[in-house]
Amino acid sequence: DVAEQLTPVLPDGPGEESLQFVSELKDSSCSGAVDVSTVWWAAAGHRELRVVTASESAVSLWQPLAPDCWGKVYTWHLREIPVIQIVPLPDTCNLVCVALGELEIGEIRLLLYSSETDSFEHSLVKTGNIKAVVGLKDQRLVSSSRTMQEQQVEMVSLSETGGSKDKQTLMPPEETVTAFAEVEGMREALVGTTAGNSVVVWNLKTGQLLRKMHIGYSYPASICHRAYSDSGLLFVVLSHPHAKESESCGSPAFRVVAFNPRTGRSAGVMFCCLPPGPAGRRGDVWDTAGAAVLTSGAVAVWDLLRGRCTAVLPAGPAGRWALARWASGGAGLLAGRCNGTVHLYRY
Amino acid sequence: CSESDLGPISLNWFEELSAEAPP
Repeated sequence: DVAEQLTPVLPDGPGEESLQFVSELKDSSCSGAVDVSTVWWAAAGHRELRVVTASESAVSLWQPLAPDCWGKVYTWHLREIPVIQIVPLPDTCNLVCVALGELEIGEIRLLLYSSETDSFEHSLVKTGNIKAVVGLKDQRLVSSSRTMQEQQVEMVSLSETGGSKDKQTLMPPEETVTAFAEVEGMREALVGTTAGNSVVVWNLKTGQLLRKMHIGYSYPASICHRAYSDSGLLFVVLSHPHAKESESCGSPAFRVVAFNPRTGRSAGVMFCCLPPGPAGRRGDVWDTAGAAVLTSGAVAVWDLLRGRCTAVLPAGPAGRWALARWASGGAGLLAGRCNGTVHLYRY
Repeated sequence: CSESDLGPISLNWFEELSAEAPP
């Protein structure tokens, strides 16, 4: 039924860009999947893409053994505080970053293999009332945390051994930062969204807060996913988890907004709608593709440049999808069910 | 979107804003 309902939103059918099933990974010991991701892992002079799965109390690393066959390499048990999410570290090898907490993130940990002790370990990177965290290229991690009095925004450079090499304090905006996104192709630029529905821009090298630009009142509580700088404009991919469905344009899943950082003015560029009916949940963006799990248990994929839905994974008889994440380096889409099943699709 | 909507555009906005913003 779900597939039939969703078919009309794909004007040209699934087409070339539809998802091709590659392989399945089944974690029979998983009692409730909370996140899935990929990590580059180097061992014995060979670098490969591995899958990372997380439940509240354990994070597992999976290795490709043969076509369509995954084997669990190791499981880190984290029993004191529940795991909330895996924080992807783009281009980083042999390091998995996880956020733990109850309702909010209380600590960030690195999971790694230590060749010195020939064992898998985990180390604490940060504690506090952490509101947002993002992993950036070159093993950098930015987080915002809040005390009663003030907000702290900080970037740490991570070492291969799980420590922090270097720290840079970023100037905090007055409003709480709710999400960060790296700016494609600009190593020293970072954008964030705030609780007051603004986009802020930092210089990561100097820690300066360069600009605060209001998004507008139409879509409150916007979350940034990705940004691109082109022709003097900053294009920011936003999602609106709390936006209401409207008759004219349906429920917004992702919006691409162009900001002129010089003037602070903005204009909507592209608008991706959820299929009629189902509301959206967590979304993920890679390059110019967006994916989100719908409340119906289906996964929808959008081409953010053309503003159209390009593929839908219906919930199907095996169950509802709970997670949708893009794999590193364009390796495809990971779709996960609560029971620990993960499907890898080529996109 | 046009320049009239968004105001004057600068290709070096990052460097310019970094030079103008408080350290």
